[in-house]
Amino acid sequence: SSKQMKLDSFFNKK
Amino acid sequence: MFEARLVQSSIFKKVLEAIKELLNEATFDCSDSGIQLQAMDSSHVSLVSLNLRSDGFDQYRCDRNLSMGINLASMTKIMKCAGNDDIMTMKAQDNADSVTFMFESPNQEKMSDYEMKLMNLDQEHLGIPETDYSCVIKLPSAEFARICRDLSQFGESVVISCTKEGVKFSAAGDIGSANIKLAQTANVDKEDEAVSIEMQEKVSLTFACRYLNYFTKATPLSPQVCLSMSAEVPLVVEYKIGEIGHIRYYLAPKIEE
Repeated sequence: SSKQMKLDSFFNKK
Repeated sequence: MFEARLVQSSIFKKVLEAIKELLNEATFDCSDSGIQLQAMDSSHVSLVSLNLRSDGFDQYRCDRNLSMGINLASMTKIMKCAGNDDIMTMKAQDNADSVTFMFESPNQEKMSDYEMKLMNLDQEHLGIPETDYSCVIKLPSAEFARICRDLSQFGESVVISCTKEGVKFSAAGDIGSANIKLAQTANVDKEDEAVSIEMQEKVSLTFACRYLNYFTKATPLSPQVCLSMSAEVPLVVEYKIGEIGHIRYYLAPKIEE
């Protein structure tokens, strides 16, 4: 099955 | 003092329809360059980035930067009070705790104003890295909405594969499987109906249908939609908003475990 990623692992908090 | 006047209040009505299912509340950041909004949905799987440039408004004044925390359900109620052809003006004093929406009917016979309380929302601005995408696909927005709607009947996920031949949308689930292939259109007289693909290298990524169907709520804003993809980075779904700006949705991919 496929796992949904989160945007936090792609975009860094400023 | 912040004051923005837009002859076409229908733009704001459509913008609200395009974000209100993904976000409950959001901060409208007003500056002299325009109005910007950036917010993730509660699951942090998708992000909305809205940009309305000041020069797209009929009148625009923003003496000091202003961040307005807005409950989108409340703002939707107010926008429902506006006629599609009404002229809309948003007004707020500096460090105000409320914002006023004024709607004027085209013949100026009906003038309405609605004052809405603002919320204190903590700002969580994310840095979105500039990306040179491997594939950029432009297609009719109604076509994309139709594909997302049809394929979400077959499964929770859609695989979007882009090669130089074209772009393929696939879904599979309990009832079976579905594939929709779009080839680049050769020569169309109306560019709004064109399918164009700029491919640096082929890409295939998996995304949740649920979010794609939220994004397609923006379809009334633009006849075309632009999908940008690179391996293992979020998808970008962009709708232009007339000459005033754009709304961009980012969606994190699903990866095979």
